[in-house]
Amino acid sequence: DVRSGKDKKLHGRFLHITDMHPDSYYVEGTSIDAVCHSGKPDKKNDVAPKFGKAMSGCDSPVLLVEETLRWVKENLRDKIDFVIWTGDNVRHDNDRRNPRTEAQIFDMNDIVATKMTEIFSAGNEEDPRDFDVSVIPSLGNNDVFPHNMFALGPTLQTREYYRLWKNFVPQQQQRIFDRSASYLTEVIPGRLAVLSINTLYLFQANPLVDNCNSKKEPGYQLLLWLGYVLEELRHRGMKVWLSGHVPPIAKNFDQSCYDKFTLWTHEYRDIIVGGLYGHMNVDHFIPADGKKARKSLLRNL
Amino acid sequence: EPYSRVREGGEIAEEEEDDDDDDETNLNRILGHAMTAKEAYLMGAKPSNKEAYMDTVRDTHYRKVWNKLQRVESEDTVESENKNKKKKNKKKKKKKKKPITRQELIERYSIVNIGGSVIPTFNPAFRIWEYNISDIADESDFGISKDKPWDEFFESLDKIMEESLLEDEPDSKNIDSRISSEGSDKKKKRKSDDKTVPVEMPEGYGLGPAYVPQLFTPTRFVQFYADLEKINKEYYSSLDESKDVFKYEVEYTSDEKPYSMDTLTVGSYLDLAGRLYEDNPAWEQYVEWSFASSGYKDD
Repeated sequence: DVRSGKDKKLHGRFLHITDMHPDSYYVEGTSIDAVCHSGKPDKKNDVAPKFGKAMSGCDSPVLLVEETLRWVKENLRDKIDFVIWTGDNVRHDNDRRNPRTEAQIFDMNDIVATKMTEIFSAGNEEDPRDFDVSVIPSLGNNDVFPHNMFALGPTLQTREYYRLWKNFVPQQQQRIFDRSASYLTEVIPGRLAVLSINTLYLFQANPLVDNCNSKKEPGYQLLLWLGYVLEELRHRGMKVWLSGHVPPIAKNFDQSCYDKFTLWTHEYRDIIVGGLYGHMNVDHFIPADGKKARKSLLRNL
Repeated sequence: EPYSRVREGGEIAEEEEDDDDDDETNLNRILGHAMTAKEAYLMGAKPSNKEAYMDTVRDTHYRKVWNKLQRVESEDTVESENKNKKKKNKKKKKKKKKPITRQELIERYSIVNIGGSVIPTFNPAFRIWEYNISDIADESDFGISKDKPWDEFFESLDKIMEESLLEDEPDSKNIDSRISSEGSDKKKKRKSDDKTVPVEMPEGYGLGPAYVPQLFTPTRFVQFYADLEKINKEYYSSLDESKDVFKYEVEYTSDEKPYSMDTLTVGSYLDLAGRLYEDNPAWEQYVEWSFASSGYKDD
């Protein structure tokens, strides 16, 4: 590690973790019908269990997230090189009696970011950016307020996330991060990078995204960033993983944003290793057709 | 270039039309799914119509890959078929799809990997990826960069992004003065230059780790999950509250069936997509794991 001057052993492994959704309102023994927040259960199947229940519609008990990260720490931490962590670190806004606030979203993100720092940092008090295992967080649609809505920076939210992620985002990228909430981390210096892409700027459910063709559109600015960064990485002979919360598939992105993003991944196939995303909770893969994206883009332009 | 190619070949144009029809159908199905998903969201995070969604993935994305895999021929065959077709096209437009090489097929795709979540929409899950580091282990100049520092690059990128925002302001004095100092030709050129559309990858650039096994090529993954029903049951049936019952287990790996991938290149993924389209038992296993072995079924 050129920055810290320390030797590091490469393991040839990394972790992708996503959509933790810890819910501090989760109470064991309450009613699943009341999203595990309150109420007396009607029947046995309606009881919120200690570690959470699959397919119930409830978010994660905080305990589930804590136990997950404890398990990762005890079993994987010393065997991996980096962690790609693709967002949504807050409960859903599905309880009318307890609507989410912006402060709650930031607070929970702060708690999870602190936990990730504790687990993967090198414990160097003089340099909080010194990590044994690099962590690359990206922004989820539930990590912003109001839900899904995220404007082009600099905004109070981009600044707040820089504050929360200051140990993860390289210092020289602060101004760019303020604009785009996206950044690059060299996980193997000079060789391998991971891009944390703020996919909310391409996400059609973000009311502030109309297309990726106008220069004032957040998606246009994000793609501008992506293009220059990819070209610089190519120039340096580096390879790169793409990462972000909302997967770049047609149903999620505005059409022009989808076409352009897919085309970038196609035309930089000499350096892009792959793309890792979250949001959909379903473990699967989708082949993205670069040639078709170019045709669609030309047709629509 | 694609425009002219589309206009040139009747057969390619037909393929385009097929794709467009598919897209329209897909869009309707996708919108239906999105609406259901929104309703589900309003009620909570309970999964809804996920089997239908996975079926759409199979019937659209994987089917298209399977179709193209059927058209893969050796390079020699493709060349001679193309020559023959040019001659025949002059006489009569044929419906048979053009053969393609495996290289052509693989190069047009990239893979979007979507991870299972910790939130128990299904069971909590995450993945460990393994990748090739064999060529880097013995390097002595590892990590030494001869390039300019990143701060310089990001400073100039910051300026580019700032200027780009100003360019769109027709009334801005900054823009007026900048454009007038550049001259009218440059002004014209700049206005039509969309930097968010990439130029084609230059010829002679080799395919990267996603396509050809090399340094950093992903080689294998291990999918972990926590069986919540089992964990909760064990916790409640245990007399000792301090007993550590919580653990993740290996759910599956990329080298076992139906994945059976010896490396995780795009080509291997496309072969898998083709298998999942045509092989029902393989598909069922894949879907079960997509839902983190929770036993989820659509209502």
